[in-house]
Amino acid sequence: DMKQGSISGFFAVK
Amino acid sequence: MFEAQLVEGKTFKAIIEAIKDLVVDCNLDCSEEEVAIQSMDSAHVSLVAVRLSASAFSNYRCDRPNSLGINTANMSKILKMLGKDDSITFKAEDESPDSLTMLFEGGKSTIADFELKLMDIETEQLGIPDTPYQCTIQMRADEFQRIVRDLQVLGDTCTISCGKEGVRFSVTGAIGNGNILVRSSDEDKDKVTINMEEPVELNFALRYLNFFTKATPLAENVVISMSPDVPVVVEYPIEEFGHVKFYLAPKIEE
Repeated sequence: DMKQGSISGFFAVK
Repeated sequence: MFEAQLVEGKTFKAIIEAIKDLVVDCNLDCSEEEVAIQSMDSAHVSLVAVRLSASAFSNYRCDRPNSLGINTANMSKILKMLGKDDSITFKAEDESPDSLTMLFEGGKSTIADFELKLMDIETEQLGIPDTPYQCTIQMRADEFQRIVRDLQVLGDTCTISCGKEGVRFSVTGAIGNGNILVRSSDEDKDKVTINMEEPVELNFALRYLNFFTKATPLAENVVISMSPDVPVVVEYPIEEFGHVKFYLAPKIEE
């Protein structure tokens, strides 16, 4: 099974 | 004071139509250089980044940076009243404005003005690193739309693999599986350009890719950029004036 990644896991908050 | 006229008002309408299924509320961040939107969808799976440079507007005045918080569904309701050849003039006060005024002007005899109530939206701005991608694919936007729409009948996850022979879109589902291979082509009518440093293969939710293709009316071509283990970028350039970019986090094997 595949798990959906989160976009906030890739880009840091400014 | 923020005041800006967009001669082709339909461009702004197409931007709102492209993002409103993903983004409920967002800020129009107005500065001397541009009008920009950055927002994640509510599930924080994708990110929308819109840019319209000041040069896209025929008159542009922005005395100080300002964030105008809009509800995209309400903005869309007002834009339903835009004539297809109308210009839009935006006006807002400097200090925490309550509303955004929009004038729609078409023929010489009619001017419509609307006020959209604004709201305070707290958002976290994400920093997107400006790094080169391993694979960049440029293809017709309507062809990309057709591919993701067609593949959605088979399953909910699309594997996009960019390799030597081209770009393969694959779906495996309960009823069967399908592959669509797009190869480089110099033909004017459906030119496909693939730049590849290293092969890349990633899995994405078709539901989101379908949301992105709502931006198809904005651009003839779409640019898809991928690197291993990072979000894909699906970019719809708006002539030389800006873009709508969608970032989508990949699905990962558990």
